[in-house]
Amino acid sequence: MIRTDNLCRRFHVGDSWVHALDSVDLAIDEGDFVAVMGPSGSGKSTLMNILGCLDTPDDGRYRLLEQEVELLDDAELSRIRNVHIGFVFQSFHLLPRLTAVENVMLPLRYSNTDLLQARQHAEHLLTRLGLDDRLHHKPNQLSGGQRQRVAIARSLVNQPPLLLADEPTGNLDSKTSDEIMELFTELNRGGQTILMVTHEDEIATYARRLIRMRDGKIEDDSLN
Amino acid sequence: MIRTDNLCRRFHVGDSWVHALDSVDLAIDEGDFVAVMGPSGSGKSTLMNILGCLDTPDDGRYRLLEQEVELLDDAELSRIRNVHIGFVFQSFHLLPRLTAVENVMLPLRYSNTDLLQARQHAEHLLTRLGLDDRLHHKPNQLSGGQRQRVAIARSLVNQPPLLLADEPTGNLDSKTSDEIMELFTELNRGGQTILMVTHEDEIATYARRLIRMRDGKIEDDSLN
Ligand SMILES: Nc1ncnc2c1ncn2[C@@H]1O[C@H](COP(=O)(O)OP(=O)(O)OP(=O)(O)O)[C@@H](O)[C@H]1O
Ligand SMILES: Nc1ncnc2c1ncn2[C@@H]1O[C@H](COP(=O)(O)OP(=O)(O)OP(=O)(O)O)[C@@H](O)[C@H]1O
Ligand SMILES: [Mg+2]
Ligand SMILES: [Mg+2]
Repeated sequence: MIRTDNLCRRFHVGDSWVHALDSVDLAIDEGDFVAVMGPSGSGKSTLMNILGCLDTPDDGRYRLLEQEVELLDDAELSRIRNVHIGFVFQSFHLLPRLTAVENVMLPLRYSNTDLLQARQHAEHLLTRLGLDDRLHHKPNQLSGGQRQRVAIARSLVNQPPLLLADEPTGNLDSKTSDEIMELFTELNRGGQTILMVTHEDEIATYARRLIRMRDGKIEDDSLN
Repeated sequence: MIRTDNLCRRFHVGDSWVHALDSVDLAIDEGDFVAVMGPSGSGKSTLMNILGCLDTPDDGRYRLLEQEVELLDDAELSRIRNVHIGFVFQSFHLLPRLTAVENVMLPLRYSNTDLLQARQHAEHLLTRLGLDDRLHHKPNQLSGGQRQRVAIARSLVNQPPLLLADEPTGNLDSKTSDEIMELFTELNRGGQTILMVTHEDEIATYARRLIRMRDGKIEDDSLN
């Protein structure tokens, strides 16, 4: 499903370069459930952004679902981002003027879903995540952990084959975190490929494979 | 240092009320190191915002440093917020156009600090938090955990008698989290009063007292 070869990403700040990703080789197959861990600043979010087609590498290649991503045009990338990939951002990125339900329904604009069915599916996901009495709250009317759960629901609403979750439980108490991980486990058993960044060992244990990053490189990649 | 009596805060959404805080009685003395835990949505951030003079209660009273907060005017509140209280927000709230150092120096505008000394103090704190090579990065040039550390440095730069930290390690790996908690322990030994919200048990253990919230109420308040 995912193949990367010598993936590099650097940023120029002032008169120096930050090597956020430094030759990353990665192979992820359909149905994998992978945790990515590593120190703050080691390149995890940068990797996720490239895998999610939100950023492009400076060197190296990325094949996603049999396609060379650098050869895709904007329309194809947009479609992949909205239909084939579910993304939970480390900082949520909810639209402030939309309610929880409206935020969750956003990715469904790109697929030909009946609007009533879309709404029901969004409400069902939010209810599953404990937010049935928060459906019509806007993000500034929600707690940090509630916003995080809206971001998770939005990533799942299109039932995408690939779920990329960047610190999905960072703002959640352990009981709610376990519920989210039970949901992810269920989705993975149903065939969804999941790649999640976490800094919590108890969350990483739900994954079958563990990748450790350091200074923009993968330093370890083995069964969990 | 802090005394609250029947503190209440409610929000009106649609045609219903959310009782975010439901009669909270709290007493915190100088030098206390308190952890606040509870499920997502239980009122922790709402409590912190009121204690930090960023929000006002709908009922009840709040005495801070011997003063009835509701009797203070805007200028006095502003001074308290910037000089007497250090606040780490759950969503950081860094100014996007300022560098890490400039963000950390912000609270020092309110105190009569020599600008060169202010800059050195800000750089020293950022270095202590492992960000010496990120001083001139703007927030969008920083990782999630790096932004979190800038927010922590900003909260400490005025050496405020009261530190309010809302999920200060939510985006940090365990090694960096422990370093932050060692710093907090050191500051507390030096006399700083610390109240921190966390959902992680390993972080809560650094505090001497543990308050548990549920549904806007304090359900437990005892030694840790
Ligand atoms: N402006 C608002 N309007 C309406 N409801 C609000 C508003 N702010 C907070 N709430 C609600 O008040 C409750 C308490 O919110 P608060 O942010 O204090 O929770 P919390 O304990 O910090 O949760 P978390 O652990 O998820 O950060 C939540 O159920 C939230 O939906
Ligand atoms: N736009 C940018 N410009 C300059 N440097 C950047 C930029 N984005 C990221 N970086 C740097 O690249 C490195 C990797 O960032 P990244 O966000 O991938 O780290 P991370 O592993 O997700 O960290 P965290 O665990 O703190 O979220 C960091 O050191 C960061 O400062
Ligand atoms: Mg990150
Ligand atoms: Mg909160």
